[in-house]
Amino acid sequence: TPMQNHLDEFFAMV
Amino acid sequence: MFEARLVQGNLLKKVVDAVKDLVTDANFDCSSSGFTLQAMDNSHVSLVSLSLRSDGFEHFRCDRNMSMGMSLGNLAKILKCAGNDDIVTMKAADDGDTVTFMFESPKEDRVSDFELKLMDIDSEHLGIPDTDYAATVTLPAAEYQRICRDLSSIGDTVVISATKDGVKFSSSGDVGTANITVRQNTTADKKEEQVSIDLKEPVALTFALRYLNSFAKATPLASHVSLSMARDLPVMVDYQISDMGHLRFYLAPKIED
Repeated sequence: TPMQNHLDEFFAMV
Repeated sequence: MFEARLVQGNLLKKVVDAVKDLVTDANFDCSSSGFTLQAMDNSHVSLVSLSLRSDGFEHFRCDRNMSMGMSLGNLAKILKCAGNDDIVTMKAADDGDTVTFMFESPKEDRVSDFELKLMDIDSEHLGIPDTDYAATVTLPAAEYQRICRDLSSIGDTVVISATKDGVKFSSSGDVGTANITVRQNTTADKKEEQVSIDLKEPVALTFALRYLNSFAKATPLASHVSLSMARDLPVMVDYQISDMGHLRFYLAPKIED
């Protein structure tokens, strides 16, 4: 089953 | 001093109603260019990005950049007290710990003001990179809302697959399986029924429906919504707010291990 990713993996804290 | 006067005051109510179930407390950032909000839901799976340009307000003054932390639930309660056609004015002193909302009826025969205590919220600002999306689908906002609602009764995830023939939303669960295909129809006689697909290459992504459903609470804000997708990247669900800016949502995909 596909795992839910989190936005922190795609967008960096600025 | 921050002061902003919005003639179409109910726009603020629609924005807050669209995001208050996804984000509980958030910072509204004010600068001379406008009024923005960026916040993730508690699970960091989705992000809301609001941008209202200062030139969309009848009057907009922001002497010093400021960040106003608010409980969106409390803000929604206050905005519920505004009449649908009221003019809404927000006011906050530079170093104040409250923000005042003034509601004026169109005939100016009823004026009310509500003061909301501001909160200290540590703002975690994310950089959203410009993305060269493989596909951008623009469809009536009500159609998107209906697809999300219908598929939610079938399963809790949806595969969105964009090809040149159209965009297919598929879901399966204990009930069974469902496929909803929407085809491009830029020739629809009524503009609000138009569906357009800007496809660079076919793309298919899997998402949790409960977030896509939550985004659809923004439907009253715009006639259309755009879904922008790229392989293994968050989808951008974009509601353009006419003459003012946008309310955008980002949702991380579910990816096979």
